[in-house]
Amino acid sequence: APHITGMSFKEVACDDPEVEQVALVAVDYLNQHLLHGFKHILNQIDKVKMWNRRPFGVVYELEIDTLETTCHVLDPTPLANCSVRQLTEHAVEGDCDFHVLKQDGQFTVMHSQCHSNPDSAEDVHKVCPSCAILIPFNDTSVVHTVKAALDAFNAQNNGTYFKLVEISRAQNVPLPVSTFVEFVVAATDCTAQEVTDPAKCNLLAEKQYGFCKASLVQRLGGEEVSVACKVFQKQPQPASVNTAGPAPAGDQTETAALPAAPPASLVVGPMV
Amino acid sequence: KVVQPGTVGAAGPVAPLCPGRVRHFKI
Repeated sequence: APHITGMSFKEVACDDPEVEQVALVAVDYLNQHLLHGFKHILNQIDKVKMWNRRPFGVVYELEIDTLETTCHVLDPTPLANCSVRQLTEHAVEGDCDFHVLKQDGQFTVMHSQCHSNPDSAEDVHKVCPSCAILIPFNDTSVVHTVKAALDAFNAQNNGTYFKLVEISRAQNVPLPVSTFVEFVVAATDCTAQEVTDPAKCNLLAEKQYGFCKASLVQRLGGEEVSVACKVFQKQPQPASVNTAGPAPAGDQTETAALPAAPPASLVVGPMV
Repeated sequence: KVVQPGTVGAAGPVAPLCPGRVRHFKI
């Protein structure tokens, strides 16, 4: 291709209304492509450059900071109604680079790359010395708490047997020894009262997910488990899996049991 | 007559274009 002289970008204000619109498109794209964990919300636009694209349109090169919300990516709650995870809950931030094309008034995400990091434990303890700190999902206390919570939930549930899909968050505090977990479950073709071998229970074709929060506290008299789950409406299985579309949730269920991933990884699907 | 340089006809402070506002809190 011939060398094009004069290629340059234009400096734009980060709080420019159109840049904010581009950032919201980018965050929406991020949430639609997250394979697990929680939805993220825009916190700050760090940098922006606007490039003219030949023959038409402009490309926004954007750096944004996001924050984790309390809504899981499978939760149908609109992002606007999701709460930001507070510092006392050990907040997680995301750093993202996006290239967004604007052409004929339409925005198209051309490139995205995100990383996420939890706040440091030291920073959390500065604002809240007794607050729980994030721990890895493969910690034995986490695995034990999730199993105890899921067993308790299924024992109280006369209907469908729910299977673990993903551990989404895990925290602990030393005194009293307590573990707090958040995890995703899915309905199976087994009934909770009759299940003998959970491995033989299959997820329903029309996926029904639930999001659970549980805690396990070590007391003198033994363990105290509490669990609360919110079951979402059934999600019809798409006719064909589009690799560039929203998270193919059906594929996660077989591999995501007791994941050992760090608690704050921002995994996005294939790029366009 | 001595005049402090920069006091006559000086432009006001230019607001930085970026980064933008923090919507929630910084980590």
